[in-house]
Amino acid sequence: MGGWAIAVHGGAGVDPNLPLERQEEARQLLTRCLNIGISALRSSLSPIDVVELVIRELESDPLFNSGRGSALTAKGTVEMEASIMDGVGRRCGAVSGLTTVKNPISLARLVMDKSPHSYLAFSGAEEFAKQQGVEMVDNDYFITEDNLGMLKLAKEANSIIFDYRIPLTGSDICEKAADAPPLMMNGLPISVYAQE
Amino acid sequence: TVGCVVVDGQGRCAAGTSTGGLMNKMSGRIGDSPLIGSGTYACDVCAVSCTGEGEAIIRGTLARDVAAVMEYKGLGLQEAVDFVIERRLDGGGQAGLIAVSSKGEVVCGFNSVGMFRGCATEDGFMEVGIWD
Repeated sequence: MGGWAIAVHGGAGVDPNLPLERQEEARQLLTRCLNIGISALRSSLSPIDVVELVIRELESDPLFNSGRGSALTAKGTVEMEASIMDGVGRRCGAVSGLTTVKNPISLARLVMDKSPHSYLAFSGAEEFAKQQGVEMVDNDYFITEDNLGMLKLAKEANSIIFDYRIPLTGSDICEKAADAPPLMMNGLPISVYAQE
Repeated sequence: TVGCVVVDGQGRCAAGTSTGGLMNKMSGRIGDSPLIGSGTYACDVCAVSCTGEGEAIIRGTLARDVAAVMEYKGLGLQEAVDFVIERRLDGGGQAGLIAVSSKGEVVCGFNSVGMFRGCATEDGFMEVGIWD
């Protein structure tokens, strides 16, 4: 048996042109969350408690694509999802289609601990959240200006993505499109892709 | 997407993943993050959290596959993660994952352009990274 270990992530697929200050912000958030997990482990919290604690912190910061700062649906709203699993006994809980639950990972944990099921979604999950008394906020809480801008670009990219001959004005997609086919992720130029 | 995996000093593992999904997604679209076995998995061998192109991760049942090749093929954690990232992401799917093992190992693997990640171990190792 080795000692304890922890890892966190904030998404895969990063725009190579991401400004340095955004990179530094991301590093600081990852370091802060790692340190929260490390001190929890040193206080002998169980692995499942540490996982929930760290992900709540990541959900509350708008930098990454979860909780506050979530990617937006085509309608401009937020529909969040999460899952959690305890290796001891392979117990698990998952939720989808959340629109008002402040910390989706905690509702996933309650599905595991307080329901006879493994997965609840949309209105059923929201109803369960009310029953459990978890913190619930307006859908606006999750929506950031940055992501409203990204949604606009993503909509443009979907309609014009295959026509490099039409440069967009005033957006760096156009510069890149003009001189080289952009890196793609999930059908979107990486510059508008929000790491899922 | 954000995720966390932990193993304690007794070798007990846990994993979690949370996301807003894809920008401009259809309402009702479900990705890999809430799917046990695809975006998240934990057992007595390891714990895994995935991120990236959800549909590719679902097709590859990525998280469970890491545990499966450790259980059935006897691979170590690093080998298992490399195997899954190289073999299970078909159709050019781009993704990454973090994993710990009950032996206290911690690994990150990805085939995408970068991944926001960080890890630490009890013997004082700590690393935060974005690129390769």
